[in-house]
Amino acid sequence: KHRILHKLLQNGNS
Amino acid sequence: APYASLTEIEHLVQNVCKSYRETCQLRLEELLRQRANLFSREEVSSYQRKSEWEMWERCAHRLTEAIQHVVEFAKRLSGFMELCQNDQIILLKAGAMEVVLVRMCRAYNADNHTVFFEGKYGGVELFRALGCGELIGSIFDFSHSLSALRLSEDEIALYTALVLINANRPGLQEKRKVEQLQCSLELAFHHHLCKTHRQGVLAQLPPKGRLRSLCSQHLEKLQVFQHLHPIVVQAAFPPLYKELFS
Repeated sequence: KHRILHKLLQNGNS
Repeated sequence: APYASLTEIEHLVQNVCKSYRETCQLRLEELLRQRANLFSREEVSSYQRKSEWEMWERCAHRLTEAIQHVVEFAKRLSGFMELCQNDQIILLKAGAMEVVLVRMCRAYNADNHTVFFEGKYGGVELFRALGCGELIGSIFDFSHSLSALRLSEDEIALYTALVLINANRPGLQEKRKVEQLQCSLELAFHHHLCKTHRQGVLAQLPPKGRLRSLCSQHLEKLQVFQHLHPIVVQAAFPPLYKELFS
């Protein structure tokens, strides 16, 4: 449902 | 509490301020330096002649860029990535737009009621084509009242961290964990204000309902627009914007 947000959150902690 | 000692509170202040500095999108000095750079009359009327959908699309893109920086801010906040992903999403979905609205006061010049948008400063009239005069007026008024507080960059950092980490957002799975983080951030904010003799700021911050109301006005306007131009939203609006708002 929140595909983009998931991706942004998983995309490293930087 | 996860941040009990003074040293830990001070570390948290440092973490929040650094996270903010790294993700603030435009440096304050740059925004101040650009203040004399105003849209000409011709440029303003060219914005006003744009179609409603083109202006909406433009604003949706600018807003999404700002929100991406808020997501990065959240990710760098100590403790945020330790929350479960459901709660990270709940907090960002509810708070990202509110943080953007608070951040906007840095891009607002109260001397001439203009805001920095796409490279220059312009007033409310720049956004006439959107057909949301009341919403734009409310957003400008909000920036005006917030800019009167003359918040420092560190104060904006700590304030926006607390706008985001709000344990009262509906749908949180680990409310206790968010409460603890919120509590630590409140301690950090208060500690910083005490240290800089700025405790008076707390009573002057806008009530939470004011930000909530601006966000729901935005959602209402989007609903009307989406009803009239469903294909524009579907085809041309940024996916993140749609995910958050539509």
